[in-house]
Amino acid sequence: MTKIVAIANQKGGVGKTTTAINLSASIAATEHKVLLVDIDPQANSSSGIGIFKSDISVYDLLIERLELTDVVRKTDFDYFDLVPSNINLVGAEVELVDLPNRENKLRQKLRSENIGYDYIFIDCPPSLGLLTLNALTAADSVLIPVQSEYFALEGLGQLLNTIHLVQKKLNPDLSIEGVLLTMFDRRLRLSQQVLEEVSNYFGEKVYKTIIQRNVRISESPSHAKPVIMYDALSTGAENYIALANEFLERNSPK
Amino acid sequence: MTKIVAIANQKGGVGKTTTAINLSASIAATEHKVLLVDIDPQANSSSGIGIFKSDISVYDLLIERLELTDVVRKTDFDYFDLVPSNINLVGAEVELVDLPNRENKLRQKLRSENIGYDYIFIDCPPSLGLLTLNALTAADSVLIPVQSEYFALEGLGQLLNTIHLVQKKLNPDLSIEGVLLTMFDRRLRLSQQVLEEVSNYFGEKVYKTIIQRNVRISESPSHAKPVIMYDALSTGAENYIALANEFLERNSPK
Ligand SMILES: Nc1ncnc2c1ncn2[C@@H]1O[C@H](COP(=O)(O)OP(=O)(O)OP(=O)(O)O)[C@@H](O)[C@H]1O
Ligand SMILES: Nc1ncnc2c1ncn2[C@@H]1O[C@H](COP(=O)(O)OP(=O)(O)OP(=O)(O)O)[C@@H](O)[C@H]1O
Ligand SMILES: [Mg+2]
Ligand SMILES: [Mg+2]
Repeated sequence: MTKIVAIANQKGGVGKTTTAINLSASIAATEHKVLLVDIDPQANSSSGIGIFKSDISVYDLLIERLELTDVVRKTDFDYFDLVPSNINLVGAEVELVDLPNRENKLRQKLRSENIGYDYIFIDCPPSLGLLTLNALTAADSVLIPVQSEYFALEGLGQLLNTIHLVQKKLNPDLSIEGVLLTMFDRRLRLSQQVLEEVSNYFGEKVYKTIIQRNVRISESPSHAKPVIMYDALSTGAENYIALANEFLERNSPK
Repeated sequence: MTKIVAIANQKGGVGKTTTAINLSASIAATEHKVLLVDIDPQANSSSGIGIFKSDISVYDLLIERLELTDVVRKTDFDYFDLVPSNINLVGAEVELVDLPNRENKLRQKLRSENIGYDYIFIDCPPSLGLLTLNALTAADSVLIPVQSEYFALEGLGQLLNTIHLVQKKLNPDLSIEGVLLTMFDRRLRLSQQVLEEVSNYFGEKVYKTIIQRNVRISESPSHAKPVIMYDALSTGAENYIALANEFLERNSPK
């Protein structure tokens, strides 16, 4: 049974793509089959693992021109496939607006056939528009990266509102997979304050694993590799491997 | 004569809001009258200077319910006014889609009457949708913050494409005000690489002032103050004051 997880937060630059790539790769390293769907027009998940300017993309799924098996690409990493994004996606939000069932397009395509993945992750753009709504409607749960910064806290209310609306109108089974603190620096008071506020608010949902700020993480996309392949001994790689273990533990049958 | 500058980059978390608040405040400190327009539904520019949940907002301008003088708010800082954002803006993109002249709404309102500002800055959301298009159509020029990171370079092509389209179809006089490096850490090779690439690409347009990564900058919004009021002796305050001087020099009559 495939589990579909959207990685979403409308605040920009909080680590959605970094988490999408590195959690996917770390889970694939434990020989679970993972598909990463890049539904952000910026296509950072695609380029971050070395897939550039792909002609066929998730756009073809949303406009129902192609099926899932037609758009899946193999990556350089075992057990880790990608549905790339491309520039056509910039116009998709306007094109989808007048279509019936516009929020359901991705769900229909991802669930139309069992193509044998254990996990599907969806990297979302920094907005609450139709692309993110498609991801939240397709998903079983949503993983929320939260940067250890003041503005990152501000936006959580809007995100939770949107999740409640999606649960009410589009996807009643949507749950919160977990809340992940990113770019954490234990020396900074601000990081500690954000950790406290997020723990008070989300309790058990907050991952025990915290992703530290680590330059090897931000260097790895320029080498088109997840950090566990770019520098397996780095703090960044350790953190994402620990996150993968915690994620799998939460999802293993009791 | 008022100059209108959009602060835009669809990549998330690159320092648009931080630059909008701190450049506005630093220029206001030299007794030029500044208006900051927050067209991002996240409303970070508004909350970052202590204006929360405002009933009247830029949304009322876009749907032509109110005039500019009705939505301008005084801030705690002299020579520095704000047109706040609010949650209604989340739906604005869909509401505007079918209206005639939908990209021109903000331009019509900002230029309808001379209300006596030297500079108007517009803080944009992390997307290239109708809100950012409204800002680029209203503006004389666009200031592009670029985070010293790999993904930040990736998105510049898409942004330049959009600027060219706006110049061709909506606002032929739109120019590039400047390119600003943010969250720079001179110890990191990645920062140096991004500086080199951006300088090769944009030449003279790149500000000599570089904004360093500085924790006082990220702490200041939680105190509802620009960094020059929160900690005037910090590197962050120095950097934004230097940027204000460089900006004013470029805009002073020769
Ligand atoms: N733990 C970390 N340590 C250091 N740098 C990081 C870390 N996580 C992410 N980064 C860097 O911070 C920047 C923002 O991260 P990322 O692009 O993953 O965020 P995002 O939420 O996907 O952004 P967007 O909103 O634009 O989609 C990137 O340049 C990334 O390399
Ligand atoms: N020079 C800096 N040093 C340290 N932190 C910074 C600096 N500039 C910005 N930040 C912090 O980085 C985060 C991202 O900056 P900011 O919110 O201004 O980016 P943005 O481009 O407006 O994001 P969005 O795309 O969500 O609108 C914020 O938490 C901010 O406080
Ligand atoms: Mg991203
Ligand atoms: Mg912002």
